[in-house]
Amino acid sequence: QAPAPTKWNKRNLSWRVRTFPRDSALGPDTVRALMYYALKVWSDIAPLNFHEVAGSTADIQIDFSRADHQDEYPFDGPGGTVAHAFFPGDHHSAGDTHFDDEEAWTFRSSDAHGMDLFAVAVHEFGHAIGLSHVSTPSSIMQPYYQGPVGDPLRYRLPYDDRVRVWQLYGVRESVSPTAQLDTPEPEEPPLLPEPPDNRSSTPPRKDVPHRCSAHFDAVAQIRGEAFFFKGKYFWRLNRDRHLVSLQPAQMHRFWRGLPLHLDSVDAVYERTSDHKIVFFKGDRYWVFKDNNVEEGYPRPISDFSLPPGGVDAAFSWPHNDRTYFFKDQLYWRYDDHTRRMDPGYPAQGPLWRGVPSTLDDAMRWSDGASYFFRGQEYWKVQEGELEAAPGYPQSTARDWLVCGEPAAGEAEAEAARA
Amino acid sequence: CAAPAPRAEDLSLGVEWLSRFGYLPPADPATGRLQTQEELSKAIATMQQFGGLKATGILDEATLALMKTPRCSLPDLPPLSWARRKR
Repeated sequence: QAPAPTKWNKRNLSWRVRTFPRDSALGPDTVRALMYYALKVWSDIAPLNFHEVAGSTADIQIDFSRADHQDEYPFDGPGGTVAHAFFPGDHHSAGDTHFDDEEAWTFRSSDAHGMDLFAVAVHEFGHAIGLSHVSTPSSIMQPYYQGPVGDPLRYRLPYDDRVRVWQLYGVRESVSPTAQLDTPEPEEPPLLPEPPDNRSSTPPRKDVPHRCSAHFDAVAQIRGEAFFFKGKYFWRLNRDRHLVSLQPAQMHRFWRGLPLHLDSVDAVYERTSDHKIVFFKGDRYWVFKDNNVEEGYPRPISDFSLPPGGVDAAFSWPHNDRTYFFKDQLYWRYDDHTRRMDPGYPAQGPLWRGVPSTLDDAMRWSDGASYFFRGQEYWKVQEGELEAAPGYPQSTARDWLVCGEPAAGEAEAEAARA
Repeated sequence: CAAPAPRAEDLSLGVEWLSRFGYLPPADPATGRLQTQEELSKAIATMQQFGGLKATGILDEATLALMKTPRCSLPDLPPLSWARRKR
């Protein structure tokens, strides 16, 4: 009695947690991690790629809502209905997934009354990619909550569910159907990226830059967070623009696959076409899927029709869905979807009035504005504008990296103290 | 002994639940929620079967307990299946 299957025509699907649980013991990072792993359960076996994004255009919008939340499935407080998701289709809510914010969402909890968020998310994402309910007791797609399903890093879909998703999307290349039938030991997925905190057991190194005095090599918005790169290190700010740690993280320990001898990067940006992350250094570039480098990189930047000599900055401008590359006083406009440079470039910069003609890097932020960085200063350009907002430049260290007012010599003194 | 008849509130909960999750057709504004006993029994049996219970068609304790189990909001049977079943 299953309906005609609906499925996504595209294979790259973006997702975003739009609202988080209000009174839950689970923090936003844990919620995002659980969503990542619940989606990965499906993309591990089917040719689907899920990418977390910051913008409101995500294919799968995830919300924690209460009671009537303006769809046809109002929630009913603790117990009863706990979540739902919309099947793929042309409607604007296709793929959207809603969790009842009044449930006691848990993760790795012994609380028998809690609702295991990972287990429910795997089920709901099954709907979001086109699977309906089944009566098979072992299936994750049977409609009743049956408790936790175990470790998100090791969870493997029951056979019935694997077959049903293969019927919709085929088998992922890396998955051998025979191997699946032979039920081998599940492969352990990579661990979630460790937050760049100060729990490292390695002693402090002499080449560690200080965030308050750094001229950053590159700045990028990746998955809605800001990354400030300097030398072999980077600082990370979460979506609320709060530094994850005052201490920088080591680039090579997080971005797996960058050559160890690489002492800095020139520019970084998240590609809008497939949400992969591109690093530039000199005449070469690397493409990362999440924080792992793709096979076959580095490649020459001539792939972008860029001349030898590298780039200073790379910036994806949502206003026209184009990527801009900057080098000295020149800039190029590139279409990431067609992978072609737009004709008529390079042009003499800058495109935005009031922004310096040479840049360290640029990024868009979740407030819709674009930010341009050079030296220890930054310029803000409001969404859709072609001119820097009045009152800029401002101090990058003060406004982004939790430093004091940059009094003369203070940054240097603080750096020396550090 | 015959099984005890379900209490009115259980029956009401059961009918509402069966409609919500696709086992009974949506309420008809002209006739209210009137269902024939046979229709209701059939719907309960289908729900029991889907939920892994013995398909008796009787709204017993186990069936009511399953109806109170936390679950996904989406229906188990799509609306289309109603037209098909009616035909």
